[in-house]
Amino acid sequence: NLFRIFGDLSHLASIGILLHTVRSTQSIDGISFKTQALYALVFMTRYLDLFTWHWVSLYNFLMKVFFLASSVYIVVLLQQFRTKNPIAYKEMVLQDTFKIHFLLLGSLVAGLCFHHRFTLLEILWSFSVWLESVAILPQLFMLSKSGRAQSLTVHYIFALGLYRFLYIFNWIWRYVSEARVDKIAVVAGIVQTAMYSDFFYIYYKKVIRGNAGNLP
Amino acid sequence: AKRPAVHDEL
Repeated sequence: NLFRIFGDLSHLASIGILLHTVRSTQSIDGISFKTQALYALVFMTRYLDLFTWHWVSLYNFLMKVFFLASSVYIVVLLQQFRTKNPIAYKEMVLQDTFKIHFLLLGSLVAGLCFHHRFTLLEILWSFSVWLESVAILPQLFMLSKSGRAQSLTVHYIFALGLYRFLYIFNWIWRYVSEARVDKIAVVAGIVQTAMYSDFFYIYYKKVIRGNAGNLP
Repeated sequence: AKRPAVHDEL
């Protein structure tokens, strides 16, 4: 359905925006390394079914490979700044202070409590869904602490939030047309979209209405 | 509503 396609395209766009800007400006100002590392972990634990011959479709396969490869590539790209631009790297590390072990532990507990089947793959899948729902927090925390946002970060978060928002409509669509519902994905997806709601409000004020100014 | 048998979403 269209919500799903545009949701996935929006997700692709967010990665494209991030990669393009980092590569063309050679700047990592405002990007949370922790959020990017968490996304790499999300895709590594979710797409293990790539190795189990669980074929869904070519679309599904190619997207999984892309998300897995691009998330790892972004982590490597950011790590290269460690030697390439140590000052910028150090600045990022100093701002990137969110304690992610709570997110990891919380997602692990949620994965162990809520899953479709008690198998390693299913628990890791559930862990990845819960972790994805909170993985943006270090980035949002960094944004609110610095009080100013690079247009890169703002557009990146907007595209990512739009992807989650569209997925909710995709689930409503699928519930109506296929009577299909994945409770874990839906609950985690709503949690994740809620994470962005404050950001959407700021984005609306700042970008759409053109109010330049500091973020609260 | 039925539960998904496979994870066909990303």
